[in-house]
Amino acid sequence: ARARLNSAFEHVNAHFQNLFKRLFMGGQAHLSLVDSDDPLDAGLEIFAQPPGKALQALSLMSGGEQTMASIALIFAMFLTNPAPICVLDEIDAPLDDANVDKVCDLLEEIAETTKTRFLVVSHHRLTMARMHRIYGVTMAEKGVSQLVSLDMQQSFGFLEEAA
Amino acid sequence: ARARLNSAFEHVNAHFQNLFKRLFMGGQAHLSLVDSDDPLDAGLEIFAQPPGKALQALSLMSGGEQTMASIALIFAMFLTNPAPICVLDEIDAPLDDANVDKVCDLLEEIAETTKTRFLVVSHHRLTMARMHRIYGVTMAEKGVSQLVSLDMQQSFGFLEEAA
Amino acid sequence: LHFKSLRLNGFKSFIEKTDLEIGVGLTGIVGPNGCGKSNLVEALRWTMGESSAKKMRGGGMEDVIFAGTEKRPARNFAEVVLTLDNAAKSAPSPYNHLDDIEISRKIVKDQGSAYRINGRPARAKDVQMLFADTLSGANSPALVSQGKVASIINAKPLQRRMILEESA
Amino acid sequence: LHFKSLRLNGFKSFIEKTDLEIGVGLTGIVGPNGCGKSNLVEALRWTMGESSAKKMRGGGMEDVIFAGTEKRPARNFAEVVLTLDNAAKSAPSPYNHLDDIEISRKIVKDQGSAYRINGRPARAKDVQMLFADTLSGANSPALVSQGKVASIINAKPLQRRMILEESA
Ligand SMILES: Nc1ncnc2c1ncn2[C@@H]1O[C@H](COP(=O)(O)OP(=O)(O)OP(=O)(O)O)[C@@H](O)[C@H]1O
Ligand SMILES: Nc1ncnc2c1ncn2[C@@H]1O[C@H](COP(=O)(O)OP(=O)(O)OP(=O)(O)O)[C@@H](O)[C@H]1O
Ligand SMILES: [Mg+2]
Ligand SMILES: [Mg+2]
Repeated sequence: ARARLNSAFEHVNAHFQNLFKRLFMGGQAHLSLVDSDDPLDAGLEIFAQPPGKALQALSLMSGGEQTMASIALIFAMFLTNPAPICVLDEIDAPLDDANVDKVCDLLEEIAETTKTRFLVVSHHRLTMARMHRIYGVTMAEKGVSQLVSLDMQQSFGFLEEAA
Repeated sequence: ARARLNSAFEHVNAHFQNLFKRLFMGGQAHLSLVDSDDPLDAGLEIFAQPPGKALQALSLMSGGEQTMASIALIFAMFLTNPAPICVLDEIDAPLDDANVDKVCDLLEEIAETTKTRFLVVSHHRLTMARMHRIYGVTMAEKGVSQLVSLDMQQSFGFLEEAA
Repeated sequence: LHFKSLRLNGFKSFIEKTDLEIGVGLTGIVGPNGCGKSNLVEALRWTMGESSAKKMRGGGMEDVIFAGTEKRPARNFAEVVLTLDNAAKSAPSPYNHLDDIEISRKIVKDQGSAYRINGRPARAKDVQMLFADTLSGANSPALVSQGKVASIINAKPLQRRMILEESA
Repeated sequence: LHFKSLRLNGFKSFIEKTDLEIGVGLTGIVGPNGCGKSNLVEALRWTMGESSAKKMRGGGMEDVIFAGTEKRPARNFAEVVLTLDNAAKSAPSPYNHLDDIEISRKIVKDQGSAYRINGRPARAKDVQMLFADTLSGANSPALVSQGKVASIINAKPLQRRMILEESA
């Protein structure tokens, strides 16, 4: 178990460093096992240096920067063992438009290379504009969910009249 | 201290029930002191029944419904002791457009009646469209923040080119 | 092995039979707050063998059964069927000759839940093994539920290492 | 008593003197992730007497001093001046005859922080009393920092009751 965790840590850390540079357009970051020499007892800390800024632990970064660093970690684990399905439930909530675009670029590339299928729940128009198909969920009758398949035009109307 | 907490609880609970009905366009909700007969030892639980749904604890509601119920609690405390300043840092992140509108309606009304001044940080275009004035913060030089006052037109450009 | 479709019947707020096609690439899911988006994607985790009611945001596992509204009575069972496309014949042994693999989970009030693989009863363990070999399953780090990113940010280093271990 | 303006100098990422007018009604603050929006509104809480470095997202209170970038050296002090408009003469005594009240807090590396009210040295307690009487201050439930709503949702009932107590 110790050897497996060590090897997983090496792979995930390598992916994490690349994904961080890509999502932040520069800078650097790394994972580190802290608090114990035995990996099975240690903690995992994230150190990150956004471009032009000082190196710091995750807690000193902004809300959006912390989200992007965590997304880099999630996909570093994913790329270490790619699964046939990936579900993302509102991971883009704290992000600005530029970061939403970068995350969508990453999703498109992963979907291309690993043939993974993605289910992406979001309220961001920009994210929905990048989807290959869109489903709407409504509760026309209170408490009862219905699924409808939408074309692109409809989906924007959907976001608008979400009332 | 016990009497003060009881009285605060009564006031906050009364405001909370009204605000919940208003933010959810119906339904009902209430606060309740649980786990102990002594208010100074008790916990505060939120029970809510969105319109047409079953009564349940906060944990069973959706992400957006939980946020709206918490916003109702925050403003219930605020209305019990209105402060001259209120700062809201991205409280609208998990909300859909319809709920963002309802929260902005509430802010406008409170600003009118209590003369409280609000500082509202948000990435939602709809929220910004409801502001009386807008400041932009940029980091043209990496790591160095600058404040610019924006007119409405500029602020949308700001959200767009957030890169 | 591809995930092809999900069919819900009486699962949480989806009282009517609901079919979700899982196409190639990116499928978006939109809708107002509280309309059932998270319920829909939770049906996938549940069918893949999720055993913790807390991870399904409930008190007990029966909280996934449609609980009724002002106008409709509660149901007494919930069922979800997940169809996998095995045209590439990459599934693990007893299933690898099949074109499609249907995994279903059904929970009946007061009777617990039962799994089936292509119509034949199966144990939770069989279903979990099937998904473990395909690097997915209820505990896969690729299922990022609502709030999971925030919990990684706020987690203590020890808890973050445990997330890494799950993915190893 | 109204909050009129905030002036930052060397506070977190605001190395240059920065003036924020706090007008009537709703003032919006926008900008990309990581550009300094939360830093700006934290300056207000800090000047009102915040004593916990953790609530300022730092290890120690000196983390509020500009820490430098690749191109600019770190500073050795940070100062924020908050101006209140007392035209309505509603401030608590000894200040109630004044038109404007200026509260400043300055922290110098290795020397701790010092408050001033209208230029005259004041204790942290004096500043906290001034705000307590106006129903605001660093612990006011009206200062909703980023992530606070999520922490109320995830809080145990006991912690939620403590938030209620702070506002009593
Ligand atoms: N003492 C300091 N000196 C210099 N920079 C600092 C200091 N403290 C924090 N920062 C920088 O400020 C940035 C965070 O700013 P802030 O949290 O205000 O962003 P934000 O605009 O709120 O972003 P988001 O939209 O992601 O919440 C961090 O990148 C951090 O490096
Ligand atoms: N067993 C059940 N029977 C009926 N309704 C249920 C059941 N379990 C949960 N619900 C309802 O489903 C709703 C939550 O749905 P869900 O969490 O999927 O919303 P969502 O679309 O993800 O919203 P958000 O955008 O706010 O995250 C709740 O209002 C709850 O009442
Ligand atoms: Mg949801
Ligand atoms: Mg912020």
